[in-house]
Amino acid sequence: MLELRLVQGSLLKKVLESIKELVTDANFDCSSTGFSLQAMDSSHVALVALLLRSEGFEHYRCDRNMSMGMNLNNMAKMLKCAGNDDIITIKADDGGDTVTFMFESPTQDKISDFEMKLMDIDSEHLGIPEAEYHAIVKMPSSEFARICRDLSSIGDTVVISVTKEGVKFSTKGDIGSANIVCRQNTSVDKPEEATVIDMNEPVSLTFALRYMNSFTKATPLSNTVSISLSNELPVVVEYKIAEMGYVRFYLAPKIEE
Amino acid sequence: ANKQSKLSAFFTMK
Repeated sequence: MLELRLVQGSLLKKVLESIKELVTDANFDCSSTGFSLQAMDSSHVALVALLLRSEGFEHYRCDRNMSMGMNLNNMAKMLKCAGNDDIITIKADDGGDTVTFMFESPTQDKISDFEMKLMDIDSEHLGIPEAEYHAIVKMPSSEFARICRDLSSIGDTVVISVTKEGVKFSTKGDIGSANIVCRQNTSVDKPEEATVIDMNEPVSLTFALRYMNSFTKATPLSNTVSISLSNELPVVVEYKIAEMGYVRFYLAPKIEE
Repeated sequence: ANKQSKLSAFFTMK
């Protein structure tokens, strides 16, 4: 038996909106730690890792570890039917082939339940080693989204370079080229507006903008984003989910042939 | 030209 009650149901709606473009079907894993997911895109270039810790739920009952295969588009369709202020409860029976999403309006005067069929998915879990990154950039998530959107109108790839001068996003295309440099800026009024660059070694990596733009669908989840870079390693783009966990996107770099 | 690498080049299958 599984029963997870999330008072801030809008978080789950936002999570689905942030990952459904990248991944079609995925297994949600439920354990005493929390509700999690790890899935790659169909080309095995990008990966999403989601964690919603059990402590973040108002009620969290998971009698035994469960893996539930869901089509994310269908799940998003159902969650769209929940109001932004609704409380969402996820329910499933052990060994069942359905999951139920229950939505309660804040005043308890409307209660809906939506039952969705589960599916069998061959999961391909990757072991992601803990890594020391050469550079970690923390910046406003809206700024990062803006940069990715702007650069994708010029080129297909972005070179992200971190030096002690700042972080540079560059692209080239048929019509020309563009460079956007963000300097460390910690003297802003609000901490979420700061750009903080934590660099051990200079790093420069090339990535497909198409994926970066897809990751920025998670912008509504967090005011800030952190971008962890190491030469010759996939980048990690992380959106923290307040008091609950995170959505992390991993993207393999483009490498010179 | 740059070639798109795959995640499997960096991470191992569990």
